[in-house]
Amino acid sequence: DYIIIKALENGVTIIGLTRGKDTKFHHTEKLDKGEVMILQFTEHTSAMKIRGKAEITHRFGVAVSDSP
Amino acid sequence: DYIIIKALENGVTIIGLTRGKDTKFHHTEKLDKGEVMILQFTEHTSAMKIRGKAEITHRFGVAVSDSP
Amino acid sequence: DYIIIKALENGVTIIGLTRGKDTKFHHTEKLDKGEVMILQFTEHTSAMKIRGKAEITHRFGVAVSDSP
Amino acid sequence: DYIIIKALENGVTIIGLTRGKDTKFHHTEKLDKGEVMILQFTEHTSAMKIRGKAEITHRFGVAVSDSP
Amino acid sequence: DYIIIKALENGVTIIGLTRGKDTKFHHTEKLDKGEVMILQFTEHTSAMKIRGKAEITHRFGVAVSDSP
Amino acid sequence: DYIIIKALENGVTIIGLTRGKDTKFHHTEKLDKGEVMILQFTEHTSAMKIRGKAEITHRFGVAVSDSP
Amino acid sequence: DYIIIKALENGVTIIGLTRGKDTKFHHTEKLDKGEVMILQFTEHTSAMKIRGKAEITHRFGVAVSDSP
Amino acid sequence: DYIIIKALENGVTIIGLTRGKDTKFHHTEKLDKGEVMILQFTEHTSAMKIRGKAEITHRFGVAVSDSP
Amino acid sequence: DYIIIKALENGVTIIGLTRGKDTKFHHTEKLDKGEVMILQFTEHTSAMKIRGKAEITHRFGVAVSDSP
Amino acid sequence: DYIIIKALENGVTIIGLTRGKDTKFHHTEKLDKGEVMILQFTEHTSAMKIRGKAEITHRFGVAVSDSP
Amino acid sequence: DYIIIKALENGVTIIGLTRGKDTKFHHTEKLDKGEVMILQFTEHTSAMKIRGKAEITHRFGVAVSDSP
Ligand SMILES: N[C@@H](Cc1c[nH]c2ccccc12)C(=O)O
Ligand SMILES: N[C@@H](Cc1c[nH]c2ccccc12)C(=O)O
Ligand SMILES: N[C@@H](Cc1c[nH]c2ccccc12)C(=O)O
Ligand SMILES: N[C@@H](Cc1c[nH]c2ccccc12)C(=O)O
Ligand SMILES: N[C@@H](Cc1c[nH]c2ccccc12)C(=O)O
Ligand SMILES: N[C@@H](Cc1c[nH]c2ccccc12)C(=O)O
Ligand SMILES: N[C@@H](Cc1c[nH]c2ccccc12)C(=O)O
Ligand SMILES: N[C@@H](Cc1c[nH]c2ccccc12)C(=O)O
Ligand SMILES: N[C@@H](Cc1c[nH]c2ccccc12)C(=O)O
Ligand SMILES: N[C@@H](Cc1c[nH]c2ccccc12)C(=O)O
Ligand SMILES: N[C@@H](Cc1c[nH]c2ccccc12)C(=O)O
Repeated sequence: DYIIIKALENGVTIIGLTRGKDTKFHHTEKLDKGEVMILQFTEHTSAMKIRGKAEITHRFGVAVSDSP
Repeated sequence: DYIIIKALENGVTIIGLTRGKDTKFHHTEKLDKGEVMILQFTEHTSAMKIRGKAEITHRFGVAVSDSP
Repeated sequence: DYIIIKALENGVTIIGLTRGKDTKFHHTEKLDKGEVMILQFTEHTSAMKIRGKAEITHRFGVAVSDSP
Repeated sequence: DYIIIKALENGVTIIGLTRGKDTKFHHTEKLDKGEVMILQFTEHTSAMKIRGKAEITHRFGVAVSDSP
Repeated sequence: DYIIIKALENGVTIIGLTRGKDTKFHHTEKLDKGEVMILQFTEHTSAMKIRGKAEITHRFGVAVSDSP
Repeated sequence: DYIIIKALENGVTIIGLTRGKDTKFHHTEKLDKGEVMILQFTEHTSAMKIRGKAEITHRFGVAVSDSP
Repeated sequence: DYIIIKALENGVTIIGLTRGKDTKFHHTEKLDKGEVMILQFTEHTSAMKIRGKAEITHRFGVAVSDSP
Repeated sequence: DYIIIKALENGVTIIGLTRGKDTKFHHTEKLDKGEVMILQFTEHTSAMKIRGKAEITHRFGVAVSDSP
Repeated sequence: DYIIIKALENGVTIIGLTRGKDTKFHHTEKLDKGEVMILQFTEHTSAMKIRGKAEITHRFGVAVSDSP
Repeated sequence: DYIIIKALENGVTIIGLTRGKDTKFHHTEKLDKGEVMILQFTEHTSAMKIRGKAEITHRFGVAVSDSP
Repeated sequence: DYIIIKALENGVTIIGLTRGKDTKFHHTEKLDKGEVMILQFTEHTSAMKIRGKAEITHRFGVAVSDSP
């Protein structure tokens, strides 16, 4: 199962949170405008946080994150 | 299986409750307005509680939490 | 498999009943108006009881519990 | 797999029958009007009996039990 | 997999037949009018027989048994 | 996987044929008019034969057997 | 997975062919007009042959065999 | 998974090809007009060849083979 | 999972390519016009090549190969 | 899971890329116009590259590759 | 599960990110305009990043990446 993220502006960040007892940020991926990423949930990633303006496509539809 | 949460105001909190005999809060994630999170149910998380104004997309549709 | 509960008034309670030979209340979660919870059935929870006014979304649709 | 029961009157009873060679009543849960319960079939419960006026939602639709 | 039976008259009987080489009646459950039962197929039950006037909901639709 | 049989006349017979190298009749169940039976395929039953007037509901639809 | 066969004339035959390196007829079942049979594919039966006028319902629809 | 073949003329042949490194004809079944066969893919059969005029029903629809 | 090939002209060839590190032709089957073949992917066949005019039915629809 | 490729011109190439830590080209298959190939993802092939004009049918629809 | 990428301009890059505790770029594949690639998620690849103008077909629809 994966999600698709398209950056709608520069500097969008996708943060992977650790699976397990503790919840920490284990990786941050920066995207420039127009770049697309496809990311799975994995043995090490059980949550993701998206900051900045991006289009997020997932199994239930599409969400758009805004920059604060 | 994951859910998608988009904060509609600052200070939205997502609480993870422990799986197992005891039910405690093991992690709280704060979201600023416009941020989006995607969270799985896991070996350590069998329930979630959302406070503040947010849009919650799940397998059966969309729920909107309100701030008290 | 999870269900989604949105409290439509203060003081909604969600009770988890134990899985196994005996059936007891192992946890009660209180919700304020507008709060949303997502809860799985688990190794320790095989039934739930909801009191107070709430909207309960599940795989077959939506039920609304009323306060007595 | 679970079913959802909403009590339409006070005093609705949900009876769990034992799985196995013998068939006995192992637990009876009483519901007040408006209360909602969600119940799974389990290692210990392979049949349920509902008495009193209630709305029972299951995978094939909705049944309404009447009080005798 | 379960079926749902609603008694449309008093004295409806649901008979469980044994799984295995032999086929015998291992349990008979009597229902009063309006009572609803939900019953699984199990390790011990591979066939059911319904006598009396009842509405039987199953995966392929609804059948109505009549009293002789 | 089960089938549902409703007897449309007295004396309907449902025959279970043995699973395995040999094919024999291991059980015959007689139904009176209006009685309904639900029967699984099992470790011991890999074929069924229905004689007399009955309505047979299965995964692909409904068949009606006639008496010779 | 099973198929349903309704004999439209007397003397319909259903032949079970053996699973394995060799292909032989291991069982022939004769049906009278109106009789219905439901037959699974099994450890011993990997093909079936139907002679005479019959209605054969299977997962992709309905076939009608004719007598030569 | 099975396919259904109805012979539209006499002398239709269904050939089973061996599963494994080698591909040989391990069995040929002859059908008379109107006869119907239902055949699985098996441990020994990973391909089939049909000659003569026949209607072949499979999971994606219906094909009709012609005689050369 | 299988595909269905109907030869639309004489001399259609279906080539099976080996599964594994190496990719070679392990079997070529020739079809006359009108003949139909049904072929699985197997432990030994992970790709197929079709030459000549044929109708190829697969899980996503129908393709027609042309002769060069 | 397989894909279907029909060459729309001569000299179409299908390249199989190795599964594992390294990503190399392990096999190149050349197609003449009109030829059709059906190719699985396998233990040795986790990506494919198509050059030249071809029609590529996959689980989400159809793509058409162009020659540079 | 795979995705399909068609380059809409020269110099499109597809980056594979490592599965596991660390997240690094393990392979970059360059595409010329018109070339199509089909790529799986694998034991070594749990995320992909696409730069340049390309059409990305996935299970939830189609995304188009732009060059910065
Ligand atoms: N470490 C947590 C991360 C997490 C997943 N879903 C959550 C929901 C709420 C809070 C934390 C989480 C876990 O694997 O369970
Ligand atoms: N610790 C509980 C948390 C929980 C899940 N679902 C619930 C429903 C009601 C009450 C508690 C819960 C468990 O894993 O079972
Ligand atoms: N302890 C019971 C709880 C339960 C689940 N479903 C029920 C239905 C009826 C009564 C009790 C129950 C069990 O795990 O089986
Ligand atoms: N003890 C029985 C309970 C039961 C389930 N389904 C039934 C149907 C009919 C009669 C009894 C039952 C069993 O587990 O099998
Ligand atoms: N003891 C039989 C009961 C049964 C199930 N399905 C049947 C169909 C016909 C006759 C008997 C049966 C068995 O488990 O197989
Ligand atoms: N003993 C046979 C019964 C059977 C099942 N399906 C059949 C089809 C044809 C003839 C016999 C059968 C078997 O288990 O295989
Ligand atoms: N003995 C064969 C029977 C068979 C099944 N499908 C076939 C198709 C063609 C010819 C024979 C067969 C087998 O199990 O494989
Ligand atoms: N012996 C071959 C038969 C076969 C199946 N599918 C094929 C496709 C092409 C050629 C041969 C085949 C195998 O099991 O793999
Ligand atoms: N031997 C290769 C055959 C193959 C399957 N799919 C492919 C795609 C491209 C090139 C070769 C192939 C393998 O099993 O993997
Ligand atoms: N060797 C790589 C090939 C690959 C698959 N999907 C990819 C996506 C991007 C880059 C490389 C790949 C692997 O098996 O994982
Ligand atoms: N190494 C990471 C790569 C990754 C997958 N999904 C992610 C989401 C966010 C950040 C990193 C990732 C992992 O396997 O889990």
